[in-house]
Amino acid sequence: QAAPVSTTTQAEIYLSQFGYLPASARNPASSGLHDQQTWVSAIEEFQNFAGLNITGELDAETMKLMSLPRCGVRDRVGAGEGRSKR
Amino acid sequence: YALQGSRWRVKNLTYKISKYPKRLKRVDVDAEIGRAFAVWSEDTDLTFTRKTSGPVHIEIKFVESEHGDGDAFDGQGGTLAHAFFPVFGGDAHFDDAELWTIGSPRGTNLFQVAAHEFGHSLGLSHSDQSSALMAPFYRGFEPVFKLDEDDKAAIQSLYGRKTNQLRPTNFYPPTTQRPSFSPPKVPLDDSICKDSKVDTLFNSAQGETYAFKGDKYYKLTTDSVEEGYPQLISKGWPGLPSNIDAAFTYKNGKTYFFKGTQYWRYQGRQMDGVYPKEISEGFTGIPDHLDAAMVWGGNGKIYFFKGSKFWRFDPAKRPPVKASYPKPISNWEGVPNNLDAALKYTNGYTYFFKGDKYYRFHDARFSVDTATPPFPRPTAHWWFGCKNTPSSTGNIVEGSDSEFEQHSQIPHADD
Repeated sequence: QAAPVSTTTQAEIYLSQFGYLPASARNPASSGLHDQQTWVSAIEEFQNFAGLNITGELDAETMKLMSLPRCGVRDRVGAGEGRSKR
Repeated sequence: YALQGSRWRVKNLTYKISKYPKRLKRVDVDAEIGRAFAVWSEDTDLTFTRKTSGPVHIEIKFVESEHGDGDAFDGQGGTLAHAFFPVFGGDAHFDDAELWTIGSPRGTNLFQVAAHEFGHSLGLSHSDQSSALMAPFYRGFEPVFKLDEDDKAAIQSLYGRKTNQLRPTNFYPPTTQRPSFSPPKVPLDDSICKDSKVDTLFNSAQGETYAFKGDKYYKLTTDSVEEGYPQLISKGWPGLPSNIDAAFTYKNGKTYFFKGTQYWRYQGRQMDGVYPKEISEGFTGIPDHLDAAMVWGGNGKIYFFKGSKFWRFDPAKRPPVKASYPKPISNWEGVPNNLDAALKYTNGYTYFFKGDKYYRFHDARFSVDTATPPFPRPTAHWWFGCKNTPSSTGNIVEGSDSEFEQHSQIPHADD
């Protein structure tokens, strides 16, 4: 069973997996190293994309949506690891 | 919708299921995968042919955990499947730890997930429209499937509209001449034909297209101006001034008009609050006296154009305009400076207008489209249905097919 998202670390991995945070956030050694503004901005961007209230906080509604079954393709294509087409 | 940036050069694609799921019968899987591909051929000329051996465009596998592409599956729930964009091969992988089901609310519906994944295989990214098939989250079993308009627009922007539909027997045959009983409608007030430079063009939330010029506005049909136009802007949008600089309708359904240092917001034809307001207040980081504005189909963000520069505005971001803006319009390959208007049209293409000419922009290639006749083309003929307009680009003959009929063709063989 895939684990639901219930901690900051899991959310961090999720946001990195789907292109909202740099891929390095998936590496346990470097997780938690990004600044607060990057973190809030990533949460906001995910909330905006998913049609949630944009709070910038890892609230229950956000974690609930992050725990839904979904497609494994990144939401933000080209973000994080490389350059976008443009 | 959002496009990844690549697409297949051909429309007749092949696929192969090289590893079947462990819990379903092969014959059932074949049928469901076929149905899932058919979702994308309904509104385009795409065809999908199943092969059982040899090289194919799209290879399909049901696998578990780490399966060779570095993106391991995570067991039941979580990620269900992933697929590669055309530029990366188009293959689709399904997590075989899921309980794949057919026509049942139990488990995970194979057809729905496969149709979504094949959208990626064809070049579509995730949509932020929750009703779209290309939204990333699994919505549970839906007994009646209907492709969302957002998905239709997305796939047609890459592969064009369907051209091979069976026509009713009384349908007149394709011709380069307009039928004599349906002449192009020329506006009764043909001032727009004599001077087709416009102030702005925009789509309403209902998908109607309007052109503003001076104190008048025109409602456009697919190839000309609707009868009964022009009308006065002051009557159509009470409280709105003449000589608008730029306008667009955002995904919230509201239309924004810009003039000088101010902007107005309308819900349909009604002013949506106390306006005008200063652009510097509502659109921080955007200059006044704009040339053009639009919501770009490539990413749904708002773009403003002035002189030789453009700004990208994302209301969800703080600040909404990144420090890296403005950027040169020359980044939009082939688009000129000092625009009059920009429009994401209902056919999925982006259009730029300057003087009496317009440019069609190819979102996926990120450059002005190549076509015959070439762009820029005269706006009067192609947008307002005017006859015998001067054409610096040549080859515009009276009665030729309209701009919009051409979109049902494959744009270019060399894409």
